[in-house]
Amino acid sequence: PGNSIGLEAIIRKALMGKYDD
Amino acid sequence: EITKEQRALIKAILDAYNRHQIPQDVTKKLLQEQYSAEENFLLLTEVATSQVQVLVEFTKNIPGFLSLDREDQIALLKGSAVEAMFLRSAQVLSKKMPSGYTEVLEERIRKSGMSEEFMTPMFNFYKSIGELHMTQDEQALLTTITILTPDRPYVKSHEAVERLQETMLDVLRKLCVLQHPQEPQYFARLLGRLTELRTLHHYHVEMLTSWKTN
Repeated sequence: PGNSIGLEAIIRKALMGKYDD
Repeated sequence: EITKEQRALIKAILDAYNRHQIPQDVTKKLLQEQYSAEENFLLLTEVATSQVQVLVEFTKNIPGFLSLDREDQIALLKGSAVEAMFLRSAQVLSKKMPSGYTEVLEERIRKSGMSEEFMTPMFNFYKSIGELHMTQDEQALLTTITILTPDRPYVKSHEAVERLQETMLDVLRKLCVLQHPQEPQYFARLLGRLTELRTLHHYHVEMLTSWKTN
């Protein structure tokens, strides 16, 4: 998660409520 | 004195904090003793990803957070994720666990491939958090304050974030006075941990950079 692109992707997805895709 | 509104705020944050924990099937895997170096790395990655998801779910429920600018929400989460994770890990490790669990967890971290010079300040931090014996509401509020730090990179509405953080700082300060009447320095000690977190964050960035170049 220190990888900024990976981290941002996880955050954006989770903020939009899409956990499982 | 804590106002009625502040009580409601503490309750909302505490409920969200307790509701959003790392799933048990993930934590159970952490305690299995047999694993290869590769399995260990993959599992720690899974745990870290899960921690970020839990962090986002918690943050969404912090009163006022979703009213901030959308890109600022992302900037705040991005800027605080590592610190919030250190804080959550410290709390997990400082809980009373069945004998042997702490050792298994520590062993995993020690075998993760990170350098000794990073691990020492990290374990020192975990220890210093444990010594505070924070209550669950104090932990939840301290995490909230870490997330709502206005000077993260790319935050545009600095003042809106600052206002929200000030609200949380005021509540935590009052809570500390109430819950630790014998320790007038308790609130200051909690804030001191935020400085320590910043330092760890800095080490973490350095460590990642050295991993990438190697």
